[in-house]
Amino acid sequence: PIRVLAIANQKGGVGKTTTAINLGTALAAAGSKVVLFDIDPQGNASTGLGIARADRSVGAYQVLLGEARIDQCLARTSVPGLSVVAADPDLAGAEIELSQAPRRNFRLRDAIDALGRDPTARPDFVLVDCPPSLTLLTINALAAAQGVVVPLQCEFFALEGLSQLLRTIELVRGSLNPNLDVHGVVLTMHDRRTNLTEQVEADVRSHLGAKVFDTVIPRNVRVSEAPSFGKPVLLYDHTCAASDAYIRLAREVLQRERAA
Amino acid sequence: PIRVLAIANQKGGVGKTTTAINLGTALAAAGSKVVLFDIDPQGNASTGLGIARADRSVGAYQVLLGEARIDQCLARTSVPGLSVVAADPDLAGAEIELSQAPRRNFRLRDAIDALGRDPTARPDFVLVDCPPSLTLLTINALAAAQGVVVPLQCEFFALEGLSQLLRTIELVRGSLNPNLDVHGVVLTMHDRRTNLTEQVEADVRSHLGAKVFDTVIPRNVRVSEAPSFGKPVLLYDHTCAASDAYIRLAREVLQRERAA
Ligand SMILES: Nc1ncnc2c1ncn2[C@@H]1O[C@H](COP(=O)(O)OP(=O)(O)OP(=O)(O)O)[C@@H](O)[C@H]1O
Ligand SMILES: Nc1ncnc2c1ncn2[C@@H]1O[C@H](COP(=O)(O)OP(=O)(O)OP(=O)(O)O)[C@@H](O)[C@H]1O
Ligand SMILES: [Mg+2]
Ligand SMILES: [Mg+2]
Repeated sequence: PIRVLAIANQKGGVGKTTTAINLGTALAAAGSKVVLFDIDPQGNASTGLGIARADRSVGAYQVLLGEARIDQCLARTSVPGLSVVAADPDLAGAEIELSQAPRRNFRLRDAIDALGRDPTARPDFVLVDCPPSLTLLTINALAAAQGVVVPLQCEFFALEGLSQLLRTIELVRGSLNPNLDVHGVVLTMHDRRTNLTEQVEADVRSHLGAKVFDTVIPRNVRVSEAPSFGKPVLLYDHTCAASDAYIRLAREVLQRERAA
Repeated sequence: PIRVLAIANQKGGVGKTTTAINLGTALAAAGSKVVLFDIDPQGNASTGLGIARADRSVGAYQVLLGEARIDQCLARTSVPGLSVVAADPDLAGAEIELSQAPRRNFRLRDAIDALGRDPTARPDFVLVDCPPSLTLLTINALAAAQGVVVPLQCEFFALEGLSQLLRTIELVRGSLNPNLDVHGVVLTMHDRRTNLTEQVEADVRSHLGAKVFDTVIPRNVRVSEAPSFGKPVLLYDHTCAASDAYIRLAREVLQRERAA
């Protein structure tokens, strides 16, 4: 079956898109077939993988409204084995348009189930890049996923939002998706030189223990330069510390998959 | 009349809350009477000004639902002249609860108009800290404001979202609030050492010219340490470069006010 991972955190700017792009790239480089589903109307994951605005006429919005299947919307990227269902601003309208629709919380799940029934199109992973909110688009991702990868910026406000996110995951597990679990929390923009990073890391590891990945993603300017070239940092600069970290993160994700 | 400024940008983590807290503090230090209205369910502005979770039983949610007036919800802060209408997670429910309510887009505006009719309670400024989305809560802020202060992180993804935000401001000006205008764009987490910052700054100043504040806010770890003490960086470390920048930003805001 397809493994679906939601990359979610309602706190803004914590590294959701960067993690979706680079974890997806590293999993594809390790031989997995990966679909990145961009469910954020900002469309940053689509941009970060080089999908031009003009090439997004069929994508996440059409899939959620039932006007297209996922396999009809797959855009190729510069990474072999990684394709994208792109997002555009229309997606922001889906929240209202679907508010009275049947199975509004399961639109993504139903679309991924249909993809799974076609052995030639079936990927190993679907990663879903979520917007910074806990509304219908993120709920669709949590209802479709078996695991949530939570990027956590090593900052105080990001830590404050974590308990709210864990409560929401509990609620979704209790109502929409009994299989849902926190796959792991990954510390991002980790800066070993600051006390704040040390404090946040110590706090999170003491509360969540093994749920926190060993791998941390270091703050590294090459990461923020890469999107302007439409490339994952793994392609833009595979020698930098953050690229190495995302490769190690993919290895940990695969280990957790095998153990599951 | 009360000057209402919305601190808005749907891109996450660009410095909206940090700007709302520290611009509010600097305006109060300069002698203005300021109310910070936290309309983000994350409640980071409330936390960053030291409002305990237990003290938020009456706040932004009650005001929007019409159950309380603003002057009944004002919480004092450690900054003379600055008070807060706090936010808590209930606020996330307001989007759904108000979706069929009368004047749902003008709830904040009506509450601020009522505050203005009481000469003893009337502040000089109301700053509204918005969530990272363009849904009903942010629309309420844009419908109530005369100006939008747009924090813009010096990063590629943040630049990508700017045109979407400017289009939304146009739409609100055309339908809900003919007085609305971009008060100014402030560059945040500005790091003079990186090419990316230089490129983003050059790009924004060439497109938006005088709309961009001269003052830029430098990246400075003291800023991200301050919220864990419930204090604005201006109180936590008034000597650091970011504190000085927020004081200069307040001066520019006041100059633009006099010129308006
Ligand atoms: N390890 C890192 N080092 C340096 N910069 C980073 C790193 N990870 C992410 N960034 C940058 O930080 C900014 C925020 O990251 P990103 O956009 O991935 O977060 P997000 O959680 O997806 O944001 P949003 O909430 O808006 O969706 C981006 O400009 C990105 O390039
Ligand atoms: N000038 C700065 N230097 C260093 N860190 C900063 C600076 N400004 C903000 N930060 C930190 O960056 C993070 C994001 O800032 P902030 O929370 O203010 O953004 P936001 O736009 O309000 O986020 P959200 O979209 O979640 O509401 C915070 O942890 C904050 O402490
Ligand atoms: Mg994102
Ligand atoms: Mg904020």
